[in-house]
Amino acid sequence: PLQQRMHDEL
Amino acid sequence: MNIFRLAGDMTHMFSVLVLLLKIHTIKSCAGVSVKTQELYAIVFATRYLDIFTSFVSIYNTFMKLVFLGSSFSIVWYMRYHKAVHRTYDREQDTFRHWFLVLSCLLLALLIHEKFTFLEVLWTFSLYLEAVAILPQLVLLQRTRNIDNLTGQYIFLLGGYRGLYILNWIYRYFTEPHFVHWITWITGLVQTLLYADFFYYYFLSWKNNKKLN
Repeated sequence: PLQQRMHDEL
Repeated sequence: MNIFRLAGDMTHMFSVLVLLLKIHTIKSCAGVSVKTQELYAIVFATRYLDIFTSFVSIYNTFMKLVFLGSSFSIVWYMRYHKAVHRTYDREQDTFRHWFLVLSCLLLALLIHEKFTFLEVLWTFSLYLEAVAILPQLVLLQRTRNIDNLTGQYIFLLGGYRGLYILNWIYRYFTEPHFVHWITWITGLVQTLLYADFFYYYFLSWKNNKKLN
């Protein structure tokens, strides 16, 4: 999910 | 978090701090494109929207603040600080970067993973980051030469992108379903834009002559 990706990488 | 990702983030942080320190200490932004800096400020503003709504880690929040703070202060220095603004090369830095913003926005409205506000803006920031260096590379070619700090800035930016690609390769082989086409394609396009700069940077370093 987007939330995960937004946290995942800068 | 793997070593490539960490090295990539450190290289990226170092690149923006090198540029900020250069502008702050010698009070000059000669050879620097304010349009590229404005594009990066927009990239970070539209990508780090979750900075106030969700907390992941100190590292994550700290790095986002560094990138937001440095890009906005570089733009502020180049636009509003009298001494620095005087050294800004307005005649040469004429890339129509608002067209880049518009086309990336349209593309994000067309191609994204989910049609939500955050997702479209996040995808927009990926597209914009891929092309944000263009005004700077065009300015570089126009001014025919480059002072070493700006060269180092671009070199480090390219290094950060290269390390991120290694990070994605590493994660692809270590995490089962790690597939993000949009992130990968935009990251690859961005890194390719640095390719010819790296070529000339390496040549000038090898022949130990000024990069032009």
